Amino acid sequence: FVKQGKKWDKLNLTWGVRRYPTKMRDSTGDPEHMYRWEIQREFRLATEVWGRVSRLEFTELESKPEEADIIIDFNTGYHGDGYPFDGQGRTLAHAFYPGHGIGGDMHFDDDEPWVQHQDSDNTWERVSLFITAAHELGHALGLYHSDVEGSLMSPYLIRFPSSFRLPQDDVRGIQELYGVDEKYKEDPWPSTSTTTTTTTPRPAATPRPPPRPPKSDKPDTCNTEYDAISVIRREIYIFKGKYFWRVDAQGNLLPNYPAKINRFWSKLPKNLTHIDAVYERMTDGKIVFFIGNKYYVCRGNQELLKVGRLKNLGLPATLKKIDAAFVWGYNGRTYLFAETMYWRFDEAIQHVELDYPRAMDMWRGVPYNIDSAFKHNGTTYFFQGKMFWEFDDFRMRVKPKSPALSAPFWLGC
Amino acid sequence: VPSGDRDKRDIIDDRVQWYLMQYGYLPASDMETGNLRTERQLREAIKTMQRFGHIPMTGELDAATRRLLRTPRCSLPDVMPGEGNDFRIRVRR
Repeated sequence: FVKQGKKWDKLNLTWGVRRYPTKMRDSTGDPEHMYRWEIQREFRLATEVWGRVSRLEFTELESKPEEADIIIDFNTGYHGDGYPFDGQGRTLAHAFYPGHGIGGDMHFDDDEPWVQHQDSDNTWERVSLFITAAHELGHALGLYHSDVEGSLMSPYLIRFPSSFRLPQDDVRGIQELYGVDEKYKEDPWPSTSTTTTTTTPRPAATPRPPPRPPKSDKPDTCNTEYDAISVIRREIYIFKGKYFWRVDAQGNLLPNYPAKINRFWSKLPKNLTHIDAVYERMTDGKIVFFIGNKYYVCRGNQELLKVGRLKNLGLPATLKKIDAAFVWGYNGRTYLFAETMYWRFDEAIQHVELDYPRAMDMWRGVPYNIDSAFKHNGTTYFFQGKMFWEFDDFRMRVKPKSPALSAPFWLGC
Repeated sequence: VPSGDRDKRDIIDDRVQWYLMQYGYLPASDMETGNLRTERQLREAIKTMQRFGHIPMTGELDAATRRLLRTPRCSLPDVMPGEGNDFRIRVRR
């Protein structure tokens, strides 16, 4: 087994199915499809697989799944993260390793022929939802894929008998992460075909981390996150809320900053509350701002050349905002980042390149949902919260000394 | 990858290389940096994939390997990138 590196800092985890398969027997009446309660039961059994051998406890939030630690969705194709599904066959599902927000969530391909475990067969025409769910839950708890033959965390779907028993490799992995359940004895696992009606008590919903407080007004130079950052005309511009700072080419913070964005960038929307991302175009020096689901192309700070929607650039119509944008020094290409994914943008045709988005994991060590990013003096930096990560372009990973506090380094606090 | 007189079905084409990158058998970062790979790197990557699929580790795109490429699977990578792997705890028989 392999521990991915992240784990939950608590033993009682909540889970819930937020988006069910589009075809369920409740509405279609088709015996090929599962009932809603059968789908829930397959997931409940999957939680018992891991809960039984460790000190983990699972509680289903049936009425408010969106508040659970582990949110389960059935999706098809591109569905808002860097792992688009591909129709029936090939990729079945994926999960995010433990953490806030999308961490712990599990996504299943709605195009797959999901069936109850005892109805699955050897043809891949009927895929066991229970086995796939138990595997993905292993990821959501912090386990990576295992190359041990017959393990549940093997990447390839393998067949297990209807009386499923968690293989020892997986038992050792989860116990290494969350300890041993004293009551656990190595006896055969009750067959999944027995109808176990576990009435999970409806718990008080565990609140998910409160959303970041709305952007306050004049920011504290030495104690704030950065909405956007970029080198423009050899100076560093750092944006926060309605204000921005300027740092000259020698690294000195110019006096009388932070100043109001609207005062200097007078052509941007008068009612702007913040900037999401900004970069200076390599090709012609224009400055591109991203605010919500729109972008603004400026020549200098007095001329607005173009306003457009993110979807006009080939980004998903559902994308609400960009987190960061920069020109990567390694290849001179423009990259756009949002949530758990990123795109490469072709300036020549003003459109994102094909076979994007890709998963943020490519930029190893950089967290999801970054606030901003830029290249300065040949080095790439990523920002989230009040910290920043220095990135090693050649090794495609953050440098060991990262992260560090932003304010002392960038604004001389 | 020089084709030479090798069996045409054994040419490790872009789709196979994409698969190897997608599941961590080749540095996914090559997709961004455009680094080319050597024949040996490709063969090693295929052997690692065969190890996870529990089929003979020939390093070739033989029939068993082509079947493996079509086997339904989880979409997360199999090999943790770089030296971050915690092989210390991987149990080897």
